Amino acid sequence: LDGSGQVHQGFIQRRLRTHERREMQKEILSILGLPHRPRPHLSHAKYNSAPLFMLDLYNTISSGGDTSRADGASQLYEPMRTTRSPPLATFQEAAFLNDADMVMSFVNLVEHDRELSLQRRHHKEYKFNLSQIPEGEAVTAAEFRLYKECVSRAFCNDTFLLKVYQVVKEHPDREADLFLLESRRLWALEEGWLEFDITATSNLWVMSPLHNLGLQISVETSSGKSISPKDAGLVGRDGALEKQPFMVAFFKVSELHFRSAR
Amino acid sequence: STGGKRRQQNRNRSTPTQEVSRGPSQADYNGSDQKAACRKHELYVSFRELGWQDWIIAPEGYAANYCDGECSFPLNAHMNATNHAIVQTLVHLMNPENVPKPCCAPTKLHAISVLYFDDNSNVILKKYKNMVVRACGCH
Repeated sequence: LDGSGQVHQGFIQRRLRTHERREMQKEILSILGLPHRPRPHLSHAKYNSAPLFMLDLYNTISSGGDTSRADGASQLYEPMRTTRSPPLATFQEAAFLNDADMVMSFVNLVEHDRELSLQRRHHKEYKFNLSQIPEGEAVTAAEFRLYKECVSRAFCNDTFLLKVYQVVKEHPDREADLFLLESRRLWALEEGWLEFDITATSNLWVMSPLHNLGLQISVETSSGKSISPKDAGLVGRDGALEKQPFMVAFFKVSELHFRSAR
Repeated sequence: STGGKRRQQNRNRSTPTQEVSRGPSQADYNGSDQKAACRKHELYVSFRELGWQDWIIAPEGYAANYCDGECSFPLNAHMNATNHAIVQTLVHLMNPENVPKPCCAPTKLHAISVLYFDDNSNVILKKYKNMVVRACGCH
């Protein structure tokens, strides 16, 4: 149909045959730069924090004069969007976004807590698969995001010390070597998303996937006692889906892409 | 530069130069020919119709659009004709068998962003440059 709803004279109206439809899909996938149609496992993933965060970024772009429709999100996200507040994407993300050609969120792959040493029994592990990043994309910024809930049973002036580590090396007979990325003091009553800059770590993981051994966190009380992150209000796997920890990375195309001849 | 001698030859060959002299007027383009003039046509690529809602989160589709129509003399009847298109038309009129008319092609393209899941259920937000035809013109 042309703009006025009239059937264009040059076209024959007919339904596409199955193989034609498949070819058409293949062509559009090619335009999107994808070798095949992705098959995500979406049992819970679609209500997870990462897609909601990404949808916020998408809407930020769309409302900024992009041609794609801001209301174009699939209906399955609508109920979640209306119940969620405040928006996940901050001004910092908006700044990263302006400079980025691609943004990618990564779900935490750790499904079960491992038996760690007594000293690290409260540590939590996080792993992210950065192996499917298209060639030529360079990380310009990356964040590890954790949600902290208010710990109502604590006193107002109680604080916790949260430490985020990069796992540098694993050993079969002893504890893994950790590199402290950041330590941050948290108020017991504060609530919201915590963002940790892991740009350098992500770059290392992209360039050298063998070094991608994940992250660990630990929490201490103000008196130096190690406690479970859950006791400090940090949401883990058993928490709400929209508050699950995840990682987000911003990419810039570092080289020109030419679509190969087909 | 075509030179006086060559112009003379063309005149003797008749057809192309005659076409110049009796080229369609602005009024012609406002009438039935306007339909065939180079312009943007809407074409919506629906990800929903393709059954891709399980992996494309947003948008549901996008107005890809396309350009179609004739680029005929005089070019001022066509919006967005490039300067080069005018040269192309003149050369075509002088040598219609060997030199094609200007093409009806996009003169303004815009980007879209697509939000989708990959195989690992990670989410990708990617900006695709030059995906949407905003304006067509003769080139």
